[in-house]
Amino acid sequence: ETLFHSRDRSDLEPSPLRRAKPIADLPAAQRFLSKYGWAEAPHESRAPSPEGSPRAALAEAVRRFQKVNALPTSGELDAATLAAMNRPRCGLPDTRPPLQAVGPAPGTPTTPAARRP
Amino acid sequence: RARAKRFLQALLPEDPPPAGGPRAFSKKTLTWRLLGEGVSSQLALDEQRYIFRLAFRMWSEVMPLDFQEDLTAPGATVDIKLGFGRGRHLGCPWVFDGSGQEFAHAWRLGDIHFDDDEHFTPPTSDSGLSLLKVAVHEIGHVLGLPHTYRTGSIMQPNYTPQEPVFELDWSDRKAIQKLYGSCEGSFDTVFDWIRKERNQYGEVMVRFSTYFFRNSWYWLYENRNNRTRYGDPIQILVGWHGIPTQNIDAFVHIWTWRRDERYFFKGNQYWRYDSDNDQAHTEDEQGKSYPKLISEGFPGVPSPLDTAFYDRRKQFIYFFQESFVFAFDVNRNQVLDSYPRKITQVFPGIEPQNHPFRNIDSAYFSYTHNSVFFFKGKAYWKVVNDKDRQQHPWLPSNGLFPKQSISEKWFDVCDVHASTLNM
Repeated sequence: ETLFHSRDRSDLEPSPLRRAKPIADLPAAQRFLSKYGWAEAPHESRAPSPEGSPRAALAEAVRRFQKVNALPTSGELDAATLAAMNRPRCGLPDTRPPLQAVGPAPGTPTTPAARRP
Repeated sequence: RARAKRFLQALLPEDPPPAGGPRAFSKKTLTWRLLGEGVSSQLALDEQRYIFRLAFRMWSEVMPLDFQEDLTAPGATVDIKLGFGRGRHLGCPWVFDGSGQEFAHAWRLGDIHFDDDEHFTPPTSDSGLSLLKVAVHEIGHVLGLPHTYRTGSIMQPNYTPQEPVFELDWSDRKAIQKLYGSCEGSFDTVFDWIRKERNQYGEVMVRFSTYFFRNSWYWLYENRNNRTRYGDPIQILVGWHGIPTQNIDAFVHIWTWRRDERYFFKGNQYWRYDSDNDQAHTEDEQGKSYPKLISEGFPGVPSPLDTAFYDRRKQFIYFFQESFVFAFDVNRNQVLDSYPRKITQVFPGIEPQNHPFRNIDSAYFSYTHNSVFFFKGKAYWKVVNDKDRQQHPWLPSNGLFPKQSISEKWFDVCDVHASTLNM
């Protein structure tokens, strides 16, 4: 039987064509870059980025994305870059963000339990 | 959300699997199924299943794994489950976004989901998203491949419209073989098939094709492209008419100024093949029917044979059985007096212990390499030729170089699951 997720089965109804929300602004682009591994999500950053301020980190992430997509590496979310983000694609990440130096706070004991799996 | 992220991070490039888990399937045959609750509303069910069957077969043509559709086993035992869904779908934590952008996702060693808000189309269509291409990509993830931006790779994250010929290129093949190894295995016989064609000027051109036979199927090997023909293997009974449909022992092409005869051998019999009509002769010029007994057509030659090859320069056929070789003079129609001899005597190893010794699978003269090769198991030994002796006069005549791996010289000669042989 076909699965449904709404009690009234309204999600099975033929729906008008649902379109993905275009990536057209900074927050959407940030979500894109985070989702596909080009940048850390802002709330996941635990230490200062090796690239400096969040703005600089974003620009660097955009540049990395632009480079592999054969776009001018301006670091700016220009029309061509946004168009590349809106292309049909697989939902898996492409890469992972640059490693960040995460160390214990001063005075924090390092135990096996404290280490991340 | 955290669980979904862990799943996706497991597929990042150059990343070890989570918690030291496996990077690849360890089974040789994987089962798959299109979920009944996950059938697309856009294509006929049979068409969806055919496309997935083809997608899996394309991978099995280049790796030592094959795939079987399983419609009956309990769902939990099926290795790879595929399904279509919209938005929140199939109990999956990762919600599809509607038409555009994300079209599918997959889990390493796991399942594949397709966004049914996308316009998936069959391979013959030049619009929409080719379901075949997307499926091949997602299966790549299931097998353990990450995204790459290399031009021509099927693992590019973005969809590119399907070219007229969509196949797995050299780098994709090597990437998957890095995880699963190359295809290996013994062959029944290997030979070059000569054909004469006339070019646009009416001149006769001689071309050849290389064939590998194993069990009941065969591959045509494209030497210039270092791979088998797309879509191979094919069943012997489909491509060769009138000869045994499996386990051929040997093939010989007697080619002189006056003779052009091609023979297949199996058991104590042999068949002559008519190249012009692409079928075995039913009878010879005297009206005697084929197949004939080897003992009658080649007196002094035993059967069953391991293999044979024709030496054009000497005009001998070398027949091999166990540890012996028989040199048959095609002009006198008899075995030379000094034969049979030990294979190790006639074809001595340059390194004495590095030799097949007996039960050679196939003796193959390659026009590409202008050399004879002995195949046994996964290995081959190259026979010293004139050019080798010009460069290294100390090499013994007809000596055997140390063994090498067949899969490192003839690439991607891979089995597929029997259920996909007729695609």
